Amino acid sequence: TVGAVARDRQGNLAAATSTGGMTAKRSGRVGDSPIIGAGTFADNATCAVSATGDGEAFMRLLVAHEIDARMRLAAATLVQAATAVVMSDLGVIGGSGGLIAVAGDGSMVLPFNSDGMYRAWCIEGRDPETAIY
Amino acid sequence: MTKPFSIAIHGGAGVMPRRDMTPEREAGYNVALSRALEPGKAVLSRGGSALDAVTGAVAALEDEPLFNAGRGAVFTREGNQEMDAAIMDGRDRSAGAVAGVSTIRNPIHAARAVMERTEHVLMIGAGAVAIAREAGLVFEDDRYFFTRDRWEALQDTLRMEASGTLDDDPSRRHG
Repeated sequence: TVGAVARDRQGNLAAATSTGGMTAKRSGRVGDSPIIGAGTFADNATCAVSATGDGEAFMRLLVAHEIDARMRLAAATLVQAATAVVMSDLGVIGGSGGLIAVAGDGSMVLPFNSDGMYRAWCIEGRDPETAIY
Repeated sequence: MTKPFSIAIHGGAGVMPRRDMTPEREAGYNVALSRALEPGKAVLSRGGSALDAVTGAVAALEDEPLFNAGRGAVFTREGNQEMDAAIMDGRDRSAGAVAGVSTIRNPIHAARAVMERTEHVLMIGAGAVAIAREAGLVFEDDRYFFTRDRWEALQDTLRMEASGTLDDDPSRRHG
């Protein structure tokens, strides 16, 4: 699975995700990537999210929308909301994986509860960075 | 007043175990990530939209055979490839998604076509492919999407299932 989130200079947010699914999946099985609110979500008022991992767990938790809801209804910051969902809630139902997210204020978070992730990011005025694990 | 742009990309949850990650492989992944970040960063640098930035970044990741999407997608147990993609615009919550598609070079472009050319959000299979054709998207045959590593991962998985030794290795499951 691959994905991207961005905030442009006008403050607008967007998210995109694409995947081949899981090796040896049953034909017709669909994971969280194309499910809006599970693996992909964006709203200027809160955040943009793209997720990757155990798709069924991300769908059961509606991970991306859960982060949006905590920011919108409980005044959580993006870091607080995303960290709680990925590092706590996801593990409770046995899901592994992670996500990338950016908020309307430009803050960014890249949490995961699995062994590793492939990541790259760039904030205007700073050098781009890449990271594995 | 303009704000500083920001963009992040991910290449999936299927990171191989550290013991298998040679310095050469790690360098290859870092190069691929940097290359995939560039189109989105370029869009934002010239004042373009977040929507165009994520579209460009994900299309670039789909073109990289190291990652499980587009070229380099994993195989189903039948030996096919079924790809899914989604996009969402934070300005107005418009969204588009496709599921279970094949032969579309960049499924993210198909997701965007669903968002921009239909009143729907999620389309699957033949209907999604038809929207992609109407939008003039690029199609490829199976050879384009085939990668030896993904094929061997499928064979390994099927063998392990048959012998009752299937493990939970995320690098094989998620590519």
